[in-house]
Amino acid sequence: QRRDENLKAAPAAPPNNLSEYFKQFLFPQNECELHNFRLSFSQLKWDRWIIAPHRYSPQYCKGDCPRATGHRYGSAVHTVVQNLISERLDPAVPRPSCVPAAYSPLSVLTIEPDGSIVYKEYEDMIATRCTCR
Amino acid sequence: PPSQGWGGSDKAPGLVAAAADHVAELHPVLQLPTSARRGYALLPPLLKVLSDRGQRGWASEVPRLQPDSRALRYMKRLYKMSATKEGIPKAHRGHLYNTVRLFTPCSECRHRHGDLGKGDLHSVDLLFNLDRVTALEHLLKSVLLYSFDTSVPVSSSITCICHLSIKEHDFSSQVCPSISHSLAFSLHFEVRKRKWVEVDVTPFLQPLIATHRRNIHMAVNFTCLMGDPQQSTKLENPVNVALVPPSLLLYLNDTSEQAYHRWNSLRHGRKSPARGRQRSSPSGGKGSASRASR
Repeated sequence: QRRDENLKAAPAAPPNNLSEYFKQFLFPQNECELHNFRLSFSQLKWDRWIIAPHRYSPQYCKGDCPRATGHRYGSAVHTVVQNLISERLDPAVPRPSCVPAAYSPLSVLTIEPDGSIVYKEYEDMIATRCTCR
Repeated sequence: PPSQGWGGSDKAPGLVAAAADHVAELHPVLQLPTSARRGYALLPPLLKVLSDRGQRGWASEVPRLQPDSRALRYMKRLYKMSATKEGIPKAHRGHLYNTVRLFTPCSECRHRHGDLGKGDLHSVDLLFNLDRVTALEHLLKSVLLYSFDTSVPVSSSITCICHLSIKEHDFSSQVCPSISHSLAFSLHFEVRKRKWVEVDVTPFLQPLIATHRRNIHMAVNFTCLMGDPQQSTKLENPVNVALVPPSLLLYLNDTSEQAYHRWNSLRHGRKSPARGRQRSSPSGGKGSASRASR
């Protein structure tokens, strides 16, 4: 009898888009992923001493982290644990966040206050991959 | 917001810091707590430069020494050779440096002596101030960079005899207050191909830069003649080369945390911050460790 009640309650999914139907349980709609962002140093009025590059794309990570992150994001097991804590034990503990997992460097040409010119390569200036942590 | 780790983190969001600086300048009541300002000191050098400059630049037009236009042209060309349009460093064999600094001699010392009337002997006294070189920047190569403005017809060859002496002010000894090391060498080049002539002075400057000398004082005299000693043409009629005082170019390896170390990323598969530790494979960490070292 309970099975019949459950069947009545569950929305009948038309057979042809079952994968869509199940996807809503597996991954969030706006999943954690890398987003484009381009800025030019002239917008920040820093182009007087930053000679190159003219444009800089630091990118950023945004989106919800699914409950079962597992290998898909290269997340540590701790991420699943944190999720369980947040859901089951203490809602004050935040759910895992969508953050950069890897970066690439940036070369910058700037004018120093004494008028000398410096070319420098900085580490971790452009996000290239996201993860849930 | 403070929770964003403004405090001591050296990875604090520098661009946001610069913007906060700007807001603080415009509305002093919004000054950040001193602890947050202390955090700025740990910003990656680029972002610290930006946030500091942002503050001064926006709030007050601080007079800034403008670089020499020829030097600027050279560094833009070096940038194009070293990075893509998006600013990604190019990986090629000879590119071991992650920092290149170009200094022009400070203006008051650019006096020339020696009689230019003869049209050939050029002697110039140069003083370079290296305050911007940090203790973590190690010298790989140093070069005197000459840009030749000469009326010599194109595709003629020039041979220059150069005499370089570095004056060290040795205050410890009263007898000879200044020691000078000198170096003589000849340069041969075709006018057509080069707008720039690089004179490698690394052996000379290495000890001075290694001891973090702030000021380098050198005298350079040049004699340039037409012809090519290899082809046993007699060196004759001195070339009247309008010699612009040289810039000093330092190729450095910045060993600080924020600088990009290509050999790290090439050899050890640089750890991404999110995967702080290598996850040991089921066959035990040894496998992955030996693979990483290979």
